[in-house]
Amino acid sequence: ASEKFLDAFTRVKANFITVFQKLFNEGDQCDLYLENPDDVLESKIEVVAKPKGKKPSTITQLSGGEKTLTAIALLFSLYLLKPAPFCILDEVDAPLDDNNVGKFNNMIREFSNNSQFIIVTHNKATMASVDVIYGVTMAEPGVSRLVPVDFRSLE
Amino acid sequence: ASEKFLDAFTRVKANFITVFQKLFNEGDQCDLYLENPDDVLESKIEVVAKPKGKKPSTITQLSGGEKTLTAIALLFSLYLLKPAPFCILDEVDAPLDDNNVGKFNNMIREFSNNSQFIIVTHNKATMASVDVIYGVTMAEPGVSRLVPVDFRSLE
Amino acid sequence: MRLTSLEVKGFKSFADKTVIHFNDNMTGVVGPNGCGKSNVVDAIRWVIGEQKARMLRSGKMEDLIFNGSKGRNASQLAEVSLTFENTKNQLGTEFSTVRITRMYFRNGESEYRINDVPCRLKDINNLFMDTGVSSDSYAIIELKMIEEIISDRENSRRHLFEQAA
Amino acid sequence: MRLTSLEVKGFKSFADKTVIHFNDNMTGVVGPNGCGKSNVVDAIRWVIGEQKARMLRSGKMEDLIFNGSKGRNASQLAEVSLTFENTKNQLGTEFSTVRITRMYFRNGESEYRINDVPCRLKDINNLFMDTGVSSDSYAIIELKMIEEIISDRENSRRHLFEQAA
Ligand SMILES: Nc1ncnc2c1ncn2[C@@H]1O[C@H](COP(=O)(O)OP(=O)(O)OP(=O)(O)O)[C@@H](O)[C@H]1O
Ligand SMILES: Nc1ncnc2c1ncn2[C@@H]1O[C@H](COP(=O)(O)OP(=O)(O)OP(=O)(O)O)[C@@H](O)[C@H]1O
Ligand SMILES: [Mg+2]
Ligand SMILES: [Mg+2]
Repeated sequence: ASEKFLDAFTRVKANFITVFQKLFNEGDQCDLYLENPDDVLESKIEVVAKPKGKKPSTITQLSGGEKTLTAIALLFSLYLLKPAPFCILDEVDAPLDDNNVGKFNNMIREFSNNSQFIIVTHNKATMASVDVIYGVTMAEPGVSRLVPVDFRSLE
Repeated sequence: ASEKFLDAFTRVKANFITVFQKLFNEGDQCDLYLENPDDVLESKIEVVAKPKGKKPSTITQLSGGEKTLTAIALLFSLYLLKPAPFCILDEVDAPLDDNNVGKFNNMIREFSNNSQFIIVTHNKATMASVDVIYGVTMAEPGVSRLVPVDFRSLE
Repeated sequence: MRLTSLEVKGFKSFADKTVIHFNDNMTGVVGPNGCGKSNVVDAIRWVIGEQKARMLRSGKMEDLIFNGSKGRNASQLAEVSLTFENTKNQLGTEFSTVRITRMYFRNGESEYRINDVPCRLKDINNLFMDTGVSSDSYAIIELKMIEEIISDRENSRRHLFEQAA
Repeated sequence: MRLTSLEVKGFKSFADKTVIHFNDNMTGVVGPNGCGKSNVVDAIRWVIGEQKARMLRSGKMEDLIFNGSKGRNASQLAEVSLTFENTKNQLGTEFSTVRITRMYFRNGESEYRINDVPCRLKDINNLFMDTGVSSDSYAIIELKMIEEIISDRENSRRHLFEQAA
């Protein structure tokens, strides 16, 4: 059991570094390690993230947007280990600036060759990057309905 | 002490109803009440929010945007009781759709006759509604600098 | 395995039967605050087996049933179905099209079905075994999870890891 | 009372002396993720007296001092000053312009000043008595507070209420 875990851990770590550097910048330092390597099956998983030129002592010092990208990098590195047939993202792009929304959407576009993505968003750039859009409305107060949406007339 | 508190509570409640109906819709039901009116100085403060046509049993059932607007309505109703000389808002508009960002900015504009507002945002509509904009950049990696910004060339 | 459609009726704010098709690789869901977008996400989490009302932003399972509005009475039943194509034979069954259904009645009874045949929750869990599909999977990402992962609240990193390993 | 300017040097990511003027009623602060916007908010919370490093997203007070970057060494001192016009005589002093300063040295020493005269934290707190200005005031609103107010974590509604009452 611990061999299986260690093997998976090493692959996720490699995925994490690749995804992190795509979302941040080439060459940015990041790492995943086991807090207590002697107890592989119980140990906490530690995350190190040092975006361009910064030296945060822990990831809690990162900014809102940097925390979001770091957490997404970890989730996507797990996804790359075992791609789920579909993924759902609920307003995950909200804390990101325009530049990072672009990188994020490009990555999802790549993954969408393997899996289907359902993306809830208020961000216009994200709306422009999906294949089809459903609008949810409450024309009748309190009752939700779905309408296929023509992108040009949104919100 | 409890009279003073009750007097303040009644005024905040009245403010809350006014602000809530401006951010949501005229006539939407909302309320503030003391969970334990016999113990005024220790009692928890309960919030009721029922946007147009809905019957949420508690405010935790509201949507992300509705929770944000409800919490803002409470904070602003405290502000109206004792207007602080300045207010700082850090990306509070992120969960809001375009329509609610508009209502939110209009309200701040009204309050800004009494107090100064410092607004951190990624939202273009909010950027357009402030008087002056400062851009923060890290041209040198890891080192923040401030630059006055010409609105047209943003992000 | 490909998602083809989600049918929702009487679940949260979806009083009437509503269908969303997933024919494309990237489907966007948009709309004003409070219109019901996250309720669609809750419907998918619920139909694949979520047991804790708290994970569906509710106090008890009964809160999942449409509780009425200005012009409508409350529903008596919440019903959600999710249909897949079993391409690549990933699912633990030989059917080429699989439709899972979950129902919850106001009297507290609940029912699961696979292709309209009543079954147990265990059968639905077996169906998705080893596909990465589960109600607390790393593949359903909400903003609230970001803070939990960064501060590793309740050892959430380890928990997500074990879903994938 | 009107804010006129904030000066930051060696505080978090602001290695060099940086000044922001508040001549208008609504000042916007914009920029890419991680550039230092929320650090400006932390600087204001800190200079008006915040004592808990946790409220400034830090483990210990030393984390507030610029800790270096690729091309620079760490600073030895974090220094922030906030200048006000004492219009309407709201502040507990007869000066028409008030400048509060807070410094923190790597050796753990900290210093407070009002108009460049050393003083205690208590003097700064007295200055703002009854104005609604405090480091945990209802007037400094971040997204994280929204969830705390909705779920009333640690009785936060009551706590905010008492600031205003
Ligand atoms: N059982 C129920 N019956 C009727 N309405 C319900 C029920 N449960 C939740 N709702 C309503 O659904 C609404 C929330 O919808 P949801 O959270 O999906 O919004 P959203 O589209 O995600 O909005 P946002 O953009 O703000 O996140 C709430 O207003 C809530 O009152
Ligand atoms: N003591 C310090 N020395 C140097 N840099 C620091 C220090 N403390 C924090 N930082 C850096 O400041 C950055 C965070 O800045 P901040 O949180 O202000 O970003 P932001 O502009 O608010 O971004 P976002 O839009 O993502 O919220 C982090 O990258 C962090 O590494
Ligand atoms: Mg939502
Ligand atoms: Mg920030």
